[in-house]
Amino acid sequence: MNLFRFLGDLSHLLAIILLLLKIWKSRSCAGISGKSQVLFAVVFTARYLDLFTNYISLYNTCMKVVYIACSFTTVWLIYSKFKATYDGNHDTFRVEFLVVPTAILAFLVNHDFTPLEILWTFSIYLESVAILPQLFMVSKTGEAETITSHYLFALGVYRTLYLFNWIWRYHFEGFFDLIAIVAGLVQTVLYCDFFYLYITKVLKGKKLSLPA
Amino acid sequence: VEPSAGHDEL
Repeated sequence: MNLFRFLGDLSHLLAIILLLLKIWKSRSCAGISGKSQVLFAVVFTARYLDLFTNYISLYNTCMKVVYIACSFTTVWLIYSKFKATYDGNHDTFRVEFLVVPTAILAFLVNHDFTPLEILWTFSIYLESVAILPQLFMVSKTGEAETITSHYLFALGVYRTLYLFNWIWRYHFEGFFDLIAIVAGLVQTVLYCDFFYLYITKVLKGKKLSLPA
Repeated sequence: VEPSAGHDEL
């Protein structure tokens, strides 16, 4: 495992824990898209079914379990424990527009036509667009709390570092997985506009608000 | 690319 991959995983973990802590400490999930969080829970579940079939390393297994556990906890906080604070009126992205096309694509473009492999492929495609309900929510309300911005930034950094990891692996190991790379590129591009706002506003101490 | 070998990334 190279440094990019490891830092990418840590950044992903940081994002997930940051969101959990934010909701828990503030006792509120205002400004957070429950739909994006449900999509991420679906992504982890579909991808990590190989926990039962394929052992890779203790690190790999632990991270997968933590990601899944945190992800489901977040969904539970939003839709049950702090349901009263959930901003459903602004969380109006139609997730079927993401789930249906990515599911169809997973059936058409995959490495191997087996149930686990199709689910893995579906999770890769779905992850690349799963943040859209959250970004849509931010654009609809015109702003995001600073901690939400940090969450989105860490999440964007994660896939960006994975791109460097894939360049590294291609160069030194001759390894490449085109499905993951293309989806990862799409995912990273979706964050670019946000990266710009984050660097020009949030890092200068301002709250992230979009021009009217 | 050898999918049968499993996916070692997260």
